Amino acid sequence: MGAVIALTNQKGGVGKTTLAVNQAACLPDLRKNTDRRDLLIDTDIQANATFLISKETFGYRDTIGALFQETILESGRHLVHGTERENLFIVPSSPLMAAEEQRIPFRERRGERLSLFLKEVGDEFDIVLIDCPPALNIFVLNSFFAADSILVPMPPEELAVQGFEQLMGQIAAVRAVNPDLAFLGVVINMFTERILVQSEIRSFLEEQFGDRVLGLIHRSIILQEASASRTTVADYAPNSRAYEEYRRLAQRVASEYGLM
Amino acid sequence: MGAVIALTNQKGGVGKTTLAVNQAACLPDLRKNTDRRDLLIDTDIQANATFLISKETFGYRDTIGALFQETILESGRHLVHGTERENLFIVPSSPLMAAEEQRIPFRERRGERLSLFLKEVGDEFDIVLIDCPPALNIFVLNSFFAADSILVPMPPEELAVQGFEQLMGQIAAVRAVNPDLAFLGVVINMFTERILVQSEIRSFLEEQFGDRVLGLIHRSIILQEASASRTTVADYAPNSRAYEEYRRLAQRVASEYGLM
Ligand SMILES: Nc1ncnc2c1ncn2[C@@H]1O[C@H](COP(=O)(O)OP(=O)(O)OP(=O)(O)O)[C@@H](O)[C@H]1O
Ligand SMILES: Nc1ncnc2c1ncn2[C@@H]1O[C@H](COP(=O)(O)OP(=O)(O)OP(=O)(O)O)[C@@H](O)[C@H]1O
Ligand SMILES: [Mg+2]
Ligand SMILES: [Mg+2]
Repeated sequence: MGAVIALTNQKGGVGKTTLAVNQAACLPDLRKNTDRRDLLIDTDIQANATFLISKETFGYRDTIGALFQETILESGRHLVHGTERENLFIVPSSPLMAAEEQRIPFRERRGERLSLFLKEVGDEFDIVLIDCPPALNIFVLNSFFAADSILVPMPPEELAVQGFEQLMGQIAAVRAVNPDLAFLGVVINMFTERILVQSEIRSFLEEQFGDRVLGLIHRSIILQEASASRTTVADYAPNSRAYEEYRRLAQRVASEYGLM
Repeated sequence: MGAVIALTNQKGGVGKTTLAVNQAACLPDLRKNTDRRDLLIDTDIQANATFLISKETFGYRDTIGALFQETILESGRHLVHGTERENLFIVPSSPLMAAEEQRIPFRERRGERLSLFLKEVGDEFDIVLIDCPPALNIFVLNSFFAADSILVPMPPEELAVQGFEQLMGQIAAVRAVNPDLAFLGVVINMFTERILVQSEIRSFLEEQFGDRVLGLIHRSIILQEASASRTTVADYAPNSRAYEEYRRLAQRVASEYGLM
């Protein structure tokens, strides 16, 4: 299997989903081998990534919720769905999963359901991106066990920076079970140049993280328009600066993995 | 007891915490009776509201986590702490609560822990504001059972609007147990006038919600600076438009309750 990257930050609204879907849309444009396939896994019960990437309505049995039932699925292959992009596939989420969430702590191997799934299908994909919810819950835990690296979108704002220590504590705990989980880096996100306090926090982040700052994405109206059009910037505005910034980030992520 | 208002929206980063702490800071300025006291309850394990309102470090036993232990507390009074504002008190949260969260589904009356607490201390306060996490988890459920109304910050953005139906479904479910839970309204939040797609969504929200739009808060650098200074706009910039918008909202909320 290629790369399995969890887009994560327990702080809400830092741009995890927007990053996940736009990275997923840019990646094929970088590769020479156009046969390669990518997978986006939506682990958030609010299913925002699913909404932006797929126009289909999915029955609950065809979504990620099926991996978390009482009985471990024999095969999860049927949970992989095509999208309008030829090389991009999705394991969708569903708000119906909210009803299940409370019972999952009672179920066997509840932390490994996503890992088991990727053991089965992961080799068919070049890059697997996992969109995480704003939490440190069972779905995020599954993502951390299944991933080989985490990528953290970080707006240069006080409350977003606050949560980083807590996140790193969680990663450290997970490494007892998944010692290969790497911290790929941060993406300075939703950045507005002329806001002084943001520039100050940006400098602080660049100081703190050094070469672990893998990219910078400006706050852009284009990205909000793309969401309102229920699509990615790759479709909506491939000539925009926003697209270029995601593309450059994707290139950097790929080089970190020695891909491409 | 006066008003118990849950600030909620399962979408991340829509401004729940910023709204909660700034409302809490404005409310005393509206009242003639300066003996009245308000309480802010932080139900988010990320404890952002606690961070912004209080400079103290709290032992876990003195935070909201104490309400969710195996044994129901005889009295929760010691969980109410003063803040630098004379009339404002806080029940703080703590990231340590994350370790507990998985075990709470096993505990008796787990949905009522906050209600029981407010039965004991609620009458001492004029207004109780509850800051909720970006989820529909046990802490949000407790908030819905304990509250008499919910107030929903809503940026005029596609993904934020998407979640509203799911939220209303949850409220409907809760009303089977707490029939008095009212939908107070929405606050159009983080609004930037010149962004066309936001103006369009704003018009849509005003159409949909009519007189349930209780206020509008513009996106403001001042609010980010206040957070970076670990304080509220009432302290940081009481002459700003941002402060005026929170004040006007607080007035509207108060009039909805027939207070003041
Ligand atoms: N660079 C950007 N410029 C402008 N708007 C952005 C940018 N990135 C994301 N947004 C918008 O900000 C909002 C939050 O982004 P997004 O939903 O991707 O964050 P998230 O971290 O996935 O949120 P959650 O914690 O709820 O899962 C969305 O409305 C999105 O369209
Ligand atoms: N009106 C505003 N203008 C500018 N920035 C704002 C505004 N309201 C909130 N913010 C900033 O946006 C970020 C998200 O706000 P906040 O943390 O209050 O949202 P939240 O809904 O509580 O997030 P979470 O879902 O993680 O609890 C914070 O960095 C905050 O300082
Ligand atoms: Mg998201
Ligand atoms: Mg918050």
